[in-house]
Amino acid sequence: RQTYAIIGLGRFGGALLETLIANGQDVLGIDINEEHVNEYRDIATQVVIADAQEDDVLRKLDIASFDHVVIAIGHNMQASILATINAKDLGAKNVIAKAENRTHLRVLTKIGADLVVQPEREMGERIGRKLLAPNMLNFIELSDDYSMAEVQIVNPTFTGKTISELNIHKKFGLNVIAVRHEGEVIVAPDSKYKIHHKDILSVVGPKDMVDDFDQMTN
Amino acid sequence: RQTYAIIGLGRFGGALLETLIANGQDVLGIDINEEHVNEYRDIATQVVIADAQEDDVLRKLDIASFDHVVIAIGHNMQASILATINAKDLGAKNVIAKAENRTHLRVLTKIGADLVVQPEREMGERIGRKLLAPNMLNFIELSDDYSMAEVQIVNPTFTGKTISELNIHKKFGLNVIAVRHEGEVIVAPDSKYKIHHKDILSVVGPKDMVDDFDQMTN
Ligand SMILES: Nc1ncnc2c1ncn2[C@@H]1O[C@H](COP(=O)(O)OP(=O)(O)OP(=O)(O)O)[C@@H](O)[C@H]1O
Ligand SMILES: Nc1ncnc2c1ncn2[C@@H]1O[C@H](COP(=O)(O)OP(=O)(O)OP(=O)(O)O)[C@@H](O)[C@H]1O
Repeated sequence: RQTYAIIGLGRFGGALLETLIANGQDVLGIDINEEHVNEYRDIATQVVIADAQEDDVLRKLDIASFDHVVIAIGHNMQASILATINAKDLGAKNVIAKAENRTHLRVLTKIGADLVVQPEREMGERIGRKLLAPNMLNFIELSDDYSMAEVQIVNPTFTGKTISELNIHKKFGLNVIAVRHEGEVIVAPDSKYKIHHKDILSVVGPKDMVDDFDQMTN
Repeated sequence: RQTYAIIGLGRFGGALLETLIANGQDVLGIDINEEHVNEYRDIATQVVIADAQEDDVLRKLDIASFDHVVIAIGHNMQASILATINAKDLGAKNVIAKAENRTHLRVLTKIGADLVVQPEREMGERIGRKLLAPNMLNFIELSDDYSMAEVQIVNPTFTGKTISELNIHKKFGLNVIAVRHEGEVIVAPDSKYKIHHKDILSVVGPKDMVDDFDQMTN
């Protein structure tokens, strides 16, 4: 169990707080805006109304004692930067900061943020990739050359055939590591497993082969 | 190759546009703000300065002809809602809209958006999960019970042992589907593979076992 301080309870900081609380963690929520603090009063372990860019606020909150500190302040770039450098100077071990744009990101990195996130840009890329490969429900890039992906089978020529009949390993160089059929997952399916319409195959192999397989399942 | 119209070239819409262009797609960028349009003039296939909530703007742009339409307008909820309903009424097949908050999401869903995203909230959840399992570099939830994850090995008691010696399959019920060693990926590694410090194992199996394994590799 670890301790977390979330500074800035907007949509990003708020969702982060809720995720940690749902997983049984101790979370302190801090915001300058009373309404935002009140939204999380009954959710967070504790909440504080404070201006995080003021010198002694973070010291009084003993910010260095938290395992993780998240600076989720958006529009007020100055406040985000000052809170970040104060948290690091006071000794906070792991400071994650949200950046408004690439210049803000460079400042946060230089002043010592351990991780900088750009939620809007990163989601823009994710949704872009989702639109490019609509049958690829999820994927993990293992390296520049390999990936692991969930591919939904909607091509009628695939349905009714077994994994070995489709020759997925020989044709695409892919390992089928799991199949999801109507919500039920079979790990390491038999090569005689017959594929049904809308089954979701989890495959691993060369990235371009995973993309080709996704295109073929259309 | 598909056609895309991105309405709203802020951070989310802009990153989405760049991702599609980087993947060879035809993208029309639309924004009411000339500065934002100019940022993408040399990147997008084509750009237009226009107010997307005006009745005949989307019709004149032949919005129904695009395979995918993304409404990436933020603060102006009215413009986002009007652009979305106009795009659907004109016959756009796939309309993805960004929501400012949960009420906005409900409106967009009711008026016919095919997909609604909340970038800030979704990234807040992702970063929350990342903080909860710091050695889990990536994961895919296959179902309520199963997941696939990349787990980095930093526990010295694991290093120098083979996959079979660690009994990962018997102890955790997990299949090791790949190993990344210094950037190189080995798919379906031999059970005699000796694990090195900082190797990344891709495993698949019951979700709670994946979490236990992640905790153990600390
Ligand atoms: N100096 C400060 N100290 C503490 N909290 C602050 C400070 N400045 C801003 N905040 C809070 O940070 C939160 C997020 O900031 P803001 O709303 O400006 O950004 P945003 O990018 O729209 O956020 P999000 O995308 O997470 O909704 C707000 O709840 C705001 O009240
Ligand atoms: N009626 C409109 N027609 C076309 N574009 C619009 C309209 N209203 C707003 N936009 C554009 O949409 C873009 C995104 O909107 P805005 O900046 O309000 O939201 P945001 O939530 O901060 O965006 P992001 O998080 O993507 O940066 C801006 O570039 C803005 O100019």
